Amino acid sequence: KTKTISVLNQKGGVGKTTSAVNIASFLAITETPVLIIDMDPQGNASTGLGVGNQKLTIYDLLINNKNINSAIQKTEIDFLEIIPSNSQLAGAEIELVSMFTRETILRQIIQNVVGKYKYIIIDCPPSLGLLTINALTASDSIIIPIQCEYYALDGLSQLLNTIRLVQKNLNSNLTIEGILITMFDSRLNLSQQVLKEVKDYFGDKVYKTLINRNVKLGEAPSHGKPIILYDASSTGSQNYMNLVSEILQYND
Amino acid sequence: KTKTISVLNQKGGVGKTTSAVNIASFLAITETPVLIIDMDPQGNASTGLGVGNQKLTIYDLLINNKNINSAIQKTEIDFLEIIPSNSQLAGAEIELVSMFTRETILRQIIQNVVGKYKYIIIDCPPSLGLLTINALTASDSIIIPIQCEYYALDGLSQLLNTIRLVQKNLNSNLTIEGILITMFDSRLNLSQQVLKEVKDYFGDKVYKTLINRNVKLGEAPSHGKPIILYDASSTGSQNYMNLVSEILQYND
Ligand SMILES: Nc1ncnc2c1ncn2[C@@H]1O[C@H](COP(=O)(O)OP(=O)(O)OP(=O)(O)O)[C@@H](O)[C@H]1O
Ligand SMILES: Nc1ncnc2c1ncn2[C@@H]1O[C@H](COP(=O)(O)OP(=O)(O)OP(=O)(O)O)[C@@H](O)[C@H]1O
Ligand SMILES: [Mg+2]
Ligand SMILES: [Mg+2]
Repeated sequence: KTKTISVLNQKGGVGKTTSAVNIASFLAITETPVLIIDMDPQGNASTGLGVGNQKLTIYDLLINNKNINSAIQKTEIDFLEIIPSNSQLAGAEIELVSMFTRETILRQIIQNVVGKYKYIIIDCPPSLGLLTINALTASDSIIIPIQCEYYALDGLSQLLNTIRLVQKNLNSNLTIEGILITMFDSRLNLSQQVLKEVKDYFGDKVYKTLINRNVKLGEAPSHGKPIILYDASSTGSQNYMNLVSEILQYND
Repeated sequence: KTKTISVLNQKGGVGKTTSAVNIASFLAITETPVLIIDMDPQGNASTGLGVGNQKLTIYDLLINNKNINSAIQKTEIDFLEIIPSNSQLAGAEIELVSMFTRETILRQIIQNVVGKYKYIIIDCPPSLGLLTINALTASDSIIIPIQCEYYALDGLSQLLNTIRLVQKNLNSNLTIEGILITMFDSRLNLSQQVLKEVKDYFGDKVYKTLINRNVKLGEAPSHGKPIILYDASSTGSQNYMNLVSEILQYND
């Protein structure tokens, strides 16, 4: 059976792509077949895995009804494949508005590969528009990265409202897989305060593993590599490895 | 005469809101009348200036055709007023799609207050959708914050393409006001590398003032205050003050 997980938070720059890329990578190195879908017109997940976006992308599947297998590309990691995206996807939000069943198109696409992968990870853009709604409708659960900053707390109620709307109208099975604290810096009061507020709000949905601020995570994308291939001994790499073993504990 | 400046970059979390709020604040303390418009459904600029969003917001002006003066609120800083936003705005992208002249609605709204303010600063969401197109169509120029991270470079060509399209089809006067380096950390190679690449790419459009990473800028929003009111002696405050004097040099 395949589990589809969206990585989502409409607040920008909180570590969605970094988490999607590195969670998918660490899942795949345990020889678990994983597909990552880049639903962000910026195409950062594609860049972060060193994959070009000149061939078919998620846009061609959503709008031009192409066969999913023609858009799936290999990555440098065995067992990890990707459906990339590029800037064409920016136009998809408007093109989707007038289509029938516009919220469930991605779910229909993914049906074609259920069983081929154990996990499908979807990297979402920083918005709550139709691309994100498609990802939520297609998902079993959601991982919400929260940066240790005040603005990151501000938008949580909007996010939870949107999730509730999707659960009510489009996907009643959707659950929260977990809340991930990112860019944590134990020396800063702000980090400690946000961590406390998030734990108070979400309780044991918050992963015990915190992702620390670590420049290696910022350097890795410029080499088109997930952290395991760029610097496996870094704090960032250890954090994401611990996170994935925590995720697997809840899922196996 | 009023100058309207959009603060824009579709990459998330690069310091758009922090820059819009603090540029507007430092402009206003020179007793220059400034209006800030929060075009982001997250409403971070409204939060950062301690303004509630229960009254009329930019959504009511864009979609419900209300009078602009009914949505303008005062802030803690004399000479600085705001049109706030809230999560209702998230629905506006879809609602705008079917409206006539959907790209120029904000420009028509702003016409009503030209002359009342010397500067209008627009905080944009992390996307290139209709809300952002409205902001670009209504603007004289754009400030582009760029975080010292690799992904921040990745999206620049998309951003410049969008700007060119707006210049060609909707607003031929639109210019780049300046490129602002944010969250700079001189100890990190990554910061130095990104700075060099940005200077190579944009030349003297890059502000000499760099905004350093400074935790006080992250703490200020939780008190609903711009940095000048939260901690005027901090590096963050000095950086934004220097930036505004640089902006004024080019404009007066
Ligand atoms: N733990 C970390 N330590 C240091 N840098 C990080 C960390 N996580 C992410 N980054 C860097 O911070 C920036 C923002 O992260 P990322 O792009 O993954 O966020 P995002 O939520 O996907 O952004 P967007 O909203 O634009 O999609 C990136 O440049 C990334 O390299
Ligand atoms: N120079 C800085 N030093 C430290 N923290 C900063 C700095 N500039 C911004 N921040 C913090 O980084 C986070 C991202 O900044 P901000 O929210 O202003 O970016 P944005 O581009 O407006 O994000 P979005 O794409 O979600 O609109 C915020 O929590 C902010 O407080
Ligand atoms: Mg991303
Ligand atoms: Mg913002």
